[in-house]
Amino acid sequence: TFSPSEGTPYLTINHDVAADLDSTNAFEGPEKLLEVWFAPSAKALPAGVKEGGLKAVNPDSWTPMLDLVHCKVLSIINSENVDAYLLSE
Amino acid sequence: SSMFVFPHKIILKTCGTTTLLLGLDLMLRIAAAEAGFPYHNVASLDDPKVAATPLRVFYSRKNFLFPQRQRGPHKSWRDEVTFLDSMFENGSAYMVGKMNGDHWYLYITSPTSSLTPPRTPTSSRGVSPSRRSKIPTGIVAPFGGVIENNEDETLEILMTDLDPENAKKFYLDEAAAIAKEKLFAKSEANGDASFDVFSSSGDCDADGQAVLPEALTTEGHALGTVVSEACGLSAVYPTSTYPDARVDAYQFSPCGFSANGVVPAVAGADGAVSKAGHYFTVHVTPEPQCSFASFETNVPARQNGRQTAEVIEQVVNIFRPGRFSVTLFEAKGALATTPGEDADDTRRNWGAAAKQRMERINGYRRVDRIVHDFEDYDLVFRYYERE
Repeated sequence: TFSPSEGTPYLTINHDVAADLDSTNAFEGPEKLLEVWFAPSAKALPAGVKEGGLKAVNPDSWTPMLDLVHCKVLSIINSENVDAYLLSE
Repeated sequence: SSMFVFPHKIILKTCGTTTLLLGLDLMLRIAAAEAGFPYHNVASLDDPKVAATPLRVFYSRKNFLFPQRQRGPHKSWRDEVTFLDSMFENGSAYMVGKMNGDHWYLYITSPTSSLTPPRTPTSSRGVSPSRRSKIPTGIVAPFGGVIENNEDETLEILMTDLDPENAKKFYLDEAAAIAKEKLFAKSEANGDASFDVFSSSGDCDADGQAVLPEALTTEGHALGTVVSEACGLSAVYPTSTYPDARVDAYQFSPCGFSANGVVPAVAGADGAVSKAGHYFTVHVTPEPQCSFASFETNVPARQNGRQTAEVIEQVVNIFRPGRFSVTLFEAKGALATTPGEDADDTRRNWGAAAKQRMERINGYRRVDRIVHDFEDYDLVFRYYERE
């Protein structure tokens, strides 16, 4: 079992989604970009917010939201200050 | 498509006919219900309409190539603004660039709404989405409404009309061929017996040639890594300079490419290390009728002395687009100064040098430069065409 040391980014691949992905019908290049801030910085989370803020949310919790968007999680890089989700479509 | 989750903010960037804005309601609910961020739109966390109160919302995109094929609220900019206005107070919508050419749209909420007291919570049960109370933004007491992250700097390069030869790298067949070439070269350098790709299976074809494990030449992540290296993307933030950097790339079938990079630590010119959560992301659609590539990063260019123009040239050289736009969002007061140095002077001097450098991207003519002075951000939009 691979146990990354603290602070080292590590990658998790969702093989169930990544294995048979077909993007034949993708056609539109330009993306839509949404950025939502809930606090001025990671060090200034309001009282009552869980430690780690949004990063403390279980990754599975984002799945229903991403279903509405029509994206699926292919893989995730977890790191100390940001988690990067690579998505289908 | 990509999503970046920080403790205090979330970035979602989606391609194709995705319906990004339809996920916004649930995103705000998760922020309140599962992360514990404050909410002001309903009386109780048990209310299914609960939505965390954002400090600030940005939504942007380039003009679509095929707007008629978009779905939900994305069929037009007007529809998107109507959707966002129905959710948030104090939103402003902008169009930047040539109306009859490549242009870029931005919707931004104002943090000054923190001066507005929150509305009395009302139950939204039984109220249609178009009539329910809007979600206030910017209410972030007790620490004020202004984004204080003075490192915040986002660069986005949107490229169209990619060079067909360069775009070939982002097709699965081409990527698989490169992967095979690299693996065979590596096996020759190491000797077949010592190269674990071959020695682990020991498979040979009828001619006695080693057979590559299929996954290494077809699996999207494996090929994505190959493409990242072959196209030069891995060299934009190389591990020699950023040892903890990690790239996660995927080559889609039959074509298309996405990559996320995380750069945990960025050393500044003064030796100070920033660990604010830096990322970059790349998305490529290589088909000639709609070729497009985007690059976005929040790795601060000024902090490590590396000029934004260098990053732009490096990225543009990967794709050789016919035209591209650059948007640079910078939090005001973002420029670090040494003690005794006047911040405004530093900003002016640096700004003048950077502006000059940005005017000359090798092989391109800068057509437009448009500056927006927002309340706590500066936005500079530039548009270039191949000479």
